[in-house]
Amino acid sequence: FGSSRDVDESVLAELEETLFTADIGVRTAASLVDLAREKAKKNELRTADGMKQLIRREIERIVDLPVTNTLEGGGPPHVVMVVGVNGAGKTTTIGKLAAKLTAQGKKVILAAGDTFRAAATEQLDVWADRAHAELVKGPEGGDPGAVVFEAAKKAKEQNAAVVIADTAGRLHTRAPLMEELKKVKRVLGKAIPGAPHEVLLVVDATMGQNAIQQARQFHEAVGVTAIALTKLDGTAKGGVIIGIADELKIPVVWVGVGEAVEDLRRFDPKEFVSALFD
Amino acid sequence: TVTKGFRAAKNRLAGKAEITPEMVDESLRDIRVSLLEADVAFDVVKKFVARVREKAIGEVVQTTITDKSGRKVKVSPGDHFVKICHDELEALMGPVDTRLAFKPKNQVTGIMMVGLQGSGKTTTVGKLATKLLKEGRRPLLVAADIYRPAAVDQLKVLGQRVGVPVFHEPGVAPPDLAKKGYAQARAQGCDVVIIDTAGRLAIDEELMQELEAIKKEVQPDNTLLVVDAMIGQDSVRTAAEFDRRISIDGFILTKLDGDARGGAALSIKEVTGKPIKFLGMGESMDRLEEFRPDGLAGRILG
Ligand SMILES: Nc1nc2c(ncn2[C@@H]2O[C@H](COP(=O)(O)OP(=O)(O)OP(=O)(O)O)[C@@H](O)[C@H]2O)c(=O)[nH]1
Ligand SMILES: Nc1nc2c(ncn2[C@@H]2O[C@H](COP(=O)(O)OP(=O)(O)OP(=O)(O)O)[C@@H](O)[C@H]2O)c(=O)[nH]1
Ligand SMILES: [Mg+2]
Ligand SMILES: [Mg+2]
Repeated sequence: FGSSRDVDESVLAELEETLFTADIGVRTAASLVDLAREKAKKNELRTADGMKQLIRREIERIVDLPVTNTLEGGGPPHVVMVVGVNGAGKTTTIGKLAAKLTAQGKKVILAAGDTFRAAATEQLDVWADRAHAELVKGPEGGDPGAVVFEAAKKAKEQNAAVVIADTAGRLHTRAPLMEELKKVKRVLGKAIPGAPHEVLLVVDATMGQNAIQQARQFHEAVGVTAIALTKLDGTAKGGVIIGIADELKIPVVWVGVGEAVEDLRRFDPKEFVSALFD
Repeated sequence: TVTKGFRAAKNRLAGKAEITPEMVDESLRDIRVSLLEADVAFDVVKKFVARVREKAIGEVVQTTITDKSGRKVKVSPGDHFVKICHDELEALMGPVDTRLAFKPKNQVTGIMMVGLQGSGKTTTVGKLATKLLKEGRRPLLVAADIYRPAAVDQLKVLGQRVGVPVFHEPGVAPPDLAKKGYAQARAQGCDVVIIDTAGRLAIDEELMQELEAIKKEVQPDNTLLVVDAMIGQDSVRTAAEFDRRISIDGFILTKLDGDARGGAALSIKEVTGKPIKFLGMGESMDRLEEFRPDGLAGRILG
């Protein structure tokens, strides 16, 4: 935006395009553009730069949600259940989280709760090695509940600090698979009272509006406490999390910025918003 | 309002004795919202709406159309508007071309699968192998993802399930893996090689050069971009860049068994001109369908 241009309809149209192409979503984008238009009418907003500032502050306000504990606070062991649709980046994110924890000297147990997909356990096994975490696995095609139960039991016995349970990718439209997820959650609760203390929904930053529906359904099924937004190292902006924050009040806590073990950062609202406008 | 989009547009025009251009424009606003919510790329929505407007202003106001057999028929304006939208969307996603390019039977045909991380390439390689087996061909899979943990294992498991050989050699770079894969195929009497590559960002220079190198080495007859149907506005950037760098022959849209509207289907076709060949409809090896525009058009319009 030419920084000192008047806030006229062409500037608002440009704003709308920026917001839409960041996957912000029609409703949220429309309300942001309306806000800018109202302020401009009342002469509270003079320049395109001023408009940009207003919108950035407003988006920051929406996504800057309070974060309760992440990776600690529950148990011990603190139990994290990782969920999300197919290919979002769950297994990779678990590897990165485990490495962060072991680097702090904490003992981490990983549960290979994806007993369905080809070589899912082998994949998590490599990550467990990289992160110096222990892996509890079960037979392929076996009951995921049994694997996470085993992992929770082991964590208690060994006084582990954290258990992270991987689950198979699933589309929220598959009711039996969502039921399976609820069952895994119940099993964790039976093994360790209060578990899972954290339910981390992994959202792929390249996703469009369907991510909001994903968040709704997973939240309804198992109560999502936090989001890890992956693949933000690409060209996608991950704007869908703004709609998710606005509607469901679920905070983004982690951001994936690559495929290597160190490519994980804490979510920073200011950084996220400024990248939207780049 | 909850029922926005296509239905709202249709209802606005239903039962009206006459339709003004203003009413068409109002309906097109609903359509625009609906398409954006369906993840159709911003610029593609603009183009589509302009095209429909042109047709609609000309035709809908008349409410008498010439049907397929050349007769003049009276239709309700709402129904005709709906028909224009549907037809235009189908036309934009077509023409249908789900064929793969095959070499003569005594030679090895190559299919190279590329795409962003997690889009469904490895799974789709298994599905394609299943389909080709049914058609009497003899596929061999090349595990050329040397980065992702257990990617080779994953393809080997799928190969075993489907009943096709999987070629991999540790410590060999992907272009050479492809070349050796072809040699292996010839040695084993296989007539199709399907190359599974690592997920990558279109902006990753090094990895895009790797794809160029694989392509230069074996010149696959088919280069297919695998796209997750849930993808948002990034579909256009990604498809355009992959096509620009390595020239895509067609697309496969995966995970359509969810409730994503799949607007990317329209965007990627519009931006590259390349056809959508197949649709992934689930995780098991039999869940691959040939692309048909009508089902997808209805889903995108909403
Ligand atoms: N560029 C990039 N790639 C990522 C990121 N996170 C994960 N990936 C890649 O995305 C692909 C899928 O990751 P997985 O960890 O297997 O995803 P998943 O959710 O466990 O997949 P399923 O278990 O099959 O549902 C892999 O190629 C990862 O390397 C990220 O932050 N950036
Ligand atoms: N529901 C559904 N899941 C699918 C479909 N196609 C693939 N998947 C799942 O999506 C996830 C990712 O699939 P992969 O085949 O590993 O994806 P990929 O593109 O090879 O991933 P990378 O190699 O890491 O880039 C897995 O959980 C698959 O089972 C589909 O059509 N429907
Ligand atoms: Mg996984
Ligand atoms: Mg793969």
